[in-house]
Amino acid sequence: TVLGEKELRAPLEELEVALLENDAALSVVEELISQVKRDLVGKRKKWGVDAEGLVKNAIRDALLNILSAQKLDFDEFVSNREKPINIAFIGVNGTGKTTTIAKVAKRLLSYGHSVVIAAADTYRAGATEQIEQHASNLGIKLIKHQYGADPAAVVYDTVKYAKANRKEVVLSDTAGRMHTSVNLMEQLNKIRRVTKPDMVIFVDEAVAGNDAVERAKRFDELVGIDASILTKLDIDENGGAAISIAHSTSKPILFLGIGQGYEDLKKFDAEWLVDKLLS
Amino acid sequence: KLSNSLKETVRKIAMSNRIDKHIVDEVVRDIQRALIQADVKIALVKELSNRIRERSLKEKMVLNPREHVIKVVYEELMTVLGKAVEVPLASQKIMMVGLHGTGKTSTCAKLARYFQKKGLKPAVICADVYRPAASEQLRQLCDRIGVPFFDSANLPQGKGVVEIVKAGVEEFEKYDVKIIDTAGRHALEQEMIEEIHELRAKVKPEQRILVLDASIGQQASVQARAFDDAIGITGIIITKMDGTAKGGGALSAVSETDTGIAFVGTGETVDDLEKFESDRFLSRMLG
Ligand SMILES: Nc1nc2c(ncn2[C@@H]2O[C@H](COP(=O)(O)OP(=O)(O)OP(=O)(O)O)[C@@H](O)[C@H]2O)c(=O)[nH]1
Ligand SMILES: Nc1nc2c(ncn2[C@@H]2O[C@H](COP(=O)(O)OP(=O)(O)OP(=O)(O)O)[C@@H](O)[C@H]2O)c(=O)[nH]1
Ligand SMILES: [Mg+2]
Ligand SMILES: [Mg+2]
Repeated sequence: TVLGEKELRAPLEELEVALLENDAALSVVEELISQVKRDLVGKRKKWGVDAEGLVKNAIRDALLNILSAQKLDFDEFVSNREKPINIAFIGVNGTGKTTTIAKVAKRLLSYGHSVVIAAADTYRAGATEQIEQHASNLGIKLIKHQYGADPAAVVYDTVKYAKANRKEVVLSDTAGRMHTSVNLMEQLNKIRRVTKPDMVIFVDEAVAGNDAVERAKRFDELVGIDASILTKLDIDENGGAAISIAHSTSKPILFLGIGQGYEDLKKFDAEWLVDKLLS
Repeated sequence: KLSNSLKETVRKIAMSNRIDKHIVDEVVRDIQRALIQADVKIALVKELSNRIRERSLKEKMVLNPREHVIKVVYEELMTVLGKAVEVPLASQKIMMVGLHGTGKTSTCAKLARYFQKKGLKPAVICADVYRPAASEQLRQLCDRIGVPFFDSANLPQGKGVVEIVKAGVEEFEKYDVKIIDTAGRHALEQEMIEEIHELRAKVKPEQRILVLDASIGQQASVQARAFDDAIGITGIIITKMDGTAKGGGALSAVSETDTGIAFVGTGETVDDLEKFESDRFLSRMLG
């Protein structure tokens, strides 16, 4: 017998709701569901396999496809790339960029790499003091300028420092900003042009809903994203936002932030996340 | 976006003077998609669309079907959203709580500025002893607008959050509005939830505001409920509405906390705080 639309409808709807309730964006879920429907309708149904099981497996494969479309091993990248490596962290306000830099710095140190941090958020109150504290906790050199200084200049100076002092990795913290601000997005572009980062990492939070698609898309369009890190998975375990971000940027997700401590960073595992989403 | 597709489907209704089930189903589907994309809780979207469908079909013949359906949608959403919450221009203690990075600290300064412009004397107390440079951040914001600031540095080392706030309230006895900033926390952090529960019990702030990021997704109701259970929320502030997020999570938060929205944050400067207006909020949400 052949799979028909009718018997696929209920399991597809059920999974659609489950994904939406786990914070996967509507546009991505709709695309996913219609693709799975196209693939399954008219397919020969094997003995003893029910429509529900088939749908779940098809969704699982489609999700894994979205998440593993682009793979990038951060540790390998750092090991193989010519030094110093300049990595910039960007994203909207409050997503966890500064805290994530501290976590990545800790991880790099544990692998024996030397790190210097660029305090390129020269705008927000207490931003320099915040990352200064993290740098001091980790015993890492920090380069900062006056409040209000040009962020591109801070990054530039930090890369210069790295070259002169044989530091392998520069981690640049930038101010949070809305993709709706033309000036602030242009400022990021300037940082990119002037300092030519080896990697631009978009940091967003798992707590965000449908807007995760729009902001990832806009940041990628206006500035360019090489990879993403998804934070606050300890708050919202389901990580549907990972699907939204991976799908709208087609860029790899490197790490997941799972708390506020320096150890709370785990390597992204697509299978693990998909199991959580479909459990 | 809803406005275009909704315009299209209700244009079809306008072609006929009667509302038939087929057209209503189409319009309701469009509304569902708009609400889901606006981050309204899925269960609430289902509930709302049933009521909208039911009400739209009840009146088979109307003078203007298009306006009728839109009116129903607005009314149903307004029922959930309720009226704006008025924070009184009076002597009070205001406690700010919410998830990490939602804008509590920035909003403390914005609120202080708001009361200052209204002729009251605000003062700010920092009860966030966890985040690196949290005090420094808030101190800088307060210095910029000439508002007095109190934090753990004013006390001997190792004082708890309750002691810090009590000392601050005492210090600022001559000030009208005392605004208390707390650390970000979430529903699963038992000790942190217990902390604000104790703070509320010992300090008795008249206002307990939940600061919510406009982009919050389906977690809104779970988190709002946890904060409400812990301290009884009296009002909500939605931040970062200058982005593209529609703030649908606010609907869930309003219904979970049985309160309303007081203000909206619309940017990073201290003046970027507006009083909440439900029809502006809804027309922005429905695109
Ligand atoms: N629970 C949890 N909190 C996190 C995580 N990552 C960051 N945070 C918290 O989120 C809040 C904001 O973190 P920041 O690092 O200041 O965020 P940011 O993106 O640099 O913020 P801006 O620079 O203001 O745009 C802080 O309270 C962090 O401790 C995470 O993975 N889990
Ligand atoms: N664009 C925009 N940014 C905002 C708004 N409100 C706050 N922010 C920014 O959001 C980021 C986080 O704000 P904070 O005030 O540090 O947030 P918080 O809730 O105190 O963070 P934690 O104490 O770590 O939980 C900062 O970059 C703020 O400037 C707003 O309405 N619009
Ligand atoms: Mg930061
Ligand atoms: Mg804060």
